Amino acid sequence: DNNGKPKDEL
Amino acid sequence: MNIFRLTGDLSHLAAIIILLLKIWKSRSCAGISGKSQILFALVFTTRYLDLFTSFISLYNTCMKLIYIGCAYATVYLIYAKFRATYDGNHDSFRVEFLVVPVGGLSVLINHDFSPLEILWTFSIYLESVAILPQLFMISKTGEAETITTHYLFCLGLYRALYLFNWIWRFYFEGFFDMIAIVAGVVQTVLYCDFFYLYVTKVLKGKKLSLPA
Repeated sequence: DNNGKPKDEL
Repeated sequence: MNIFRLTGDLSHLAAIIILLLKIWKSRSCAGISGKSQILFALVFTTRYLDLFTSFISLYNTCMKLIYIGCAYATVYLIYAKFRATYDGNHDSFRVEFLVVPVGGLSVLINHDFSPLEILWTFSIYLESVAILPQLFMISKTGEAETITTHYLFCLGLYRALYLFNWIWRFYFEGFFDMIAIVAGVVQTVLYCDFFYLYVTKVLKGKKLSLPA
């Protein structure tokens, strides 16, 4: 899970 | 950045530009659901609030600004500049039936109970169903202009390519975001019926018209 990371998708 | 992600973004961009140019060149928004376009403007607005909080890349920032700018330009063309050509009678989908449940779901199921995260989740859920007023309008009138079908095809292809992007990222980066994936699958499935009509009719040079 990418929780906490900046979301790099559009 | 993999090839599926890049082509997905470009397909999304192509869809947005096709729609803007269609309206601008024909001076008409006939057959276009203004409600879907308002929902997409809302999707971009709530998703890209992180423009103010985090910088990811020049590509990321530019694309976000282009998407938001084009979304509002499209809404402006439909509801202001070419309002006389807007087919409001056929654009009768009740958007509150989408926005209210989606709002509730984003409060209940999210990665983190914080305002920005809930708004991001809201935008992901809303995007997956934002095209429904447009598909509803086509089913009501029974037809769509060919250029409108190209727009819908690019828009559906974008999320399908993102699905491949997520498979790629899972295998090569160990990255996955369950909220985006589930919503992305729902979004892509909603286009399946349209994809079938696009391939069997539009690509063979026929106009998209539904049997009465």
